[in-house]
Amino acid sequence: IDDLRSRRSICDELDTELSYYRRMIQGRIDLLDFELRRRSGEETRSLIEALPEILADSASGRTSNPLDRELSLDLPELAGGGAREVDTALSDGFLAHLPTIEVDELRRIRDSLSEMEAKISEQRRAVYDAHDIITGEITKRYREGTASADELL
Amino acid sequence: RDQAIHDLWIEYKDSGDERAREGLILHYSPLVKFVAGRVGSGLPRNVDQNDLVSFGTFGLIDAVDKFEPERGFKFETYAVNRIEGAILDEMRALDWVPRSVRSRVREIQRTMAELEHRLQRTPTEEEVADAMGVPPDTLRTHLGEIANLGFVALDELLNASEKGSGSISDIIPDLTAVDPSGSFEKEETRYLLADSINRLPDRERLVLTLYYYEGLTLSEIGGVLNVTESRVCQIHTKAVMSLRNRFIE
Ligand SMILES: Nc1nc2c(ncn2[C@@H]2O[C@@H]3COP(=O)(O)O[C@H]4[C@@H](O)[C@H](n5cnc6c(=O)[nH]c(N)nc65)O[C@@H]4COP(=O)(O)O[C@H]3[C@H]2O)c(=O)[nH]1
Ligand SMILES: Nc1nc2c(ncn2[C@@H]2O[C@@H]3COP(=O)(O)O[C@H]4[C@@H](O)[C@H](n5cnc6c(=O)[nH]c(N)nc65)O[C@@H]4COP(=O)(O)O[C@H]3[C@H]2O)c(=O)[nH]1
Repeated sequence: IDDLRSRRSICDELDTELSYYRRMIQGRIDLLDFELRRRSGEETRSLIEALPEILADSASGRTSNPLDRELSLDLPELAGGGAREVDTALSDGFLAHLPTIEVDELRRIRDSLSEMEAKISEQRRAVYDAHDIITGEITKRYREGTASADELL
Repeated sequence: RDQAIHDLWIEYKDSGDERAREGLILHYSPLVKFVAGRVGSGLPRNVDQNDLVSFGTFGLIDAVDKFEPERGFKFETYAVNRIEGAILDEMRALDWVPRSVRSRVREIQRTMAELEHRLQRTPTEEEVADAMGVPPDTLRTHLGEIANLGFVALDELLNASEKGSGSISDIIPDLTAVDPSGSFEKEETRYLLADSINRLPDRERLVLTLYYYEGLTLSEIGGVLNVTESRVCQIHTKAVMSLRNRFIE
C-alpha cells in the first residue's frame, strides 16, 4: 500500500503543477479574447475595468466538497523560470502592453496558448484518471479489510 | 522577455507611472484566477465565484502597490498570499458564517465538553442530542450544516474560542509529512493527536484517520464505510469537535 500512496502523491504533485499552469494560461487566453473584442468594437470598457469578469470561470460548479482538504497555493518550483514552452509563454510580458500589439499577432499568440492549454488540460485529465484508479485500489483494500486504518496512527 | 517586466517594476517604483502600474497588474492578473478558484473550493457552495475574483483583484492591485522589488523576493509568492488574504478578509467582513450557526457550534461544543467530563469518554451522537433536548436527526442536520460551511470556516469556528492555540489543520498536515529532523515538540503533538484519535468511537476514529492520515476525500471515505458523503461530513464534524475539546484541556 505504501507504493500506492507514493504513486498517488506523485499524482497530487502533478495536479498542483498542471492546475497552476492551466489557470495561468486560461487567464491569458481570456484577456486576449477580451482585447480582440475591444478591437472589433464589441467591447468598450478597458481591460482593467473588466478584469474581474474576464478572469471569472465560465460556469460555476465544483468537483470537491468544501470540507475536503484545503488546496495548496504553493507555486510549482519552476514557475516561469524554466526553459519549457510553458515557461517561455508565461514569462512573455505581452499582457503588459496588449493595446499596442497588432490584431494578427494577438490571434497568433491566442492560438498558440490555446493549443498549449488543450494539451495541459488533457494531461491533467489523465492524471485524474490515474489518481482515481490508485485511490480506488486503496479504498478497496480498506473495504475488504486487507488494509487497516489503525496502522496509520 | 523577463527584462521587459523588470523594467516595468523600475518604471513604476521610480516614477509612479500609471501605465507601468496597469501593465504589471495585467501581467500578473491570471494569478487571481488560480487563487480565487482554489480558495473558493474550501468555501460554502453558495459563495459566488465572481465575488472572489473581484476581491482577489483588489488583493493583486494592493500587492503591486506595496511590493518592494529591491528586496529580491519573487513577486508571485507575495502576490498569492495577498490575494488569498484579500479574499478571506472580505469574506469575514461579509460575515459569511451565519450567527445562528456560530451559536449552534458553541452550544454543541459546550454540551460535548460537559458530557466528556462526566462520562470520561467521547459521547455518542444520541447522548449529545439527548443533552441538548433534540432528536438525533436534528443534531445530525446541524452537524451537516456546519460541515457545509467548508474547511476554512470550520477551522475558524472551532478556534474562535481560544485564539492562538493552533488549529487542527495546522497540527495535522505537519504530522503526516515525515520530518527526519523531527523536533521533540512535534513528536509530542503527534503522539497526543494519535492518542486522542484512538480514544474516539470506532466510526469517528476511522473517518479522521482516513481523512487526515490516508488523505482520502469525504466521498471516498463514504465508499469505504458504505455510507453517504453527507453522513461522513456529519461524523467528521463531530469527531473534529471532540478532538478539539481534548486538545484544549
Ligand atoms: N480560456 C479558458 N478556458 C477554460 C476555462 N475553464 C476551462 N477552460 C477550458 O475549456 C474546457 C471546457 O471547460 P468547461 O466548459 O468549464 O468544462 C469543464 C468542466 O465542466 C469540467 N472541469 C474540468 N476541471 C474542473 C475543475 O477543476 N472543477 C470543476 N468543477 N469542473 C472541472 O470538465 C470540463 C472539461 O474540462 P477540460 O477538459 O479541462 O477543458 C476545459 C478547459 O480546456 C477558463 O476559465 N478560461
Ligand atoms: N483528483 C481530482 N482532482 C481534481 C479534479 N477536478 C479538479 N481537481 C483538483 O481539485 C481542485 C478543486 O477543484 P474544484 O473544487 O472543482 O474547484 C475548481 C473549480 O471551481 C474551478 N475550475 C477549474 N477548472 C475549471 C473548469 O474547467 N471549468 C469550471 N467550470 N470550473 C473550473 O476552479 C477551482 C480550482 O481549480 P484548480 O486550481 O484546477 O484545482 C482543482 C484541481 O486541482 C478531478 O476530477 N480529480
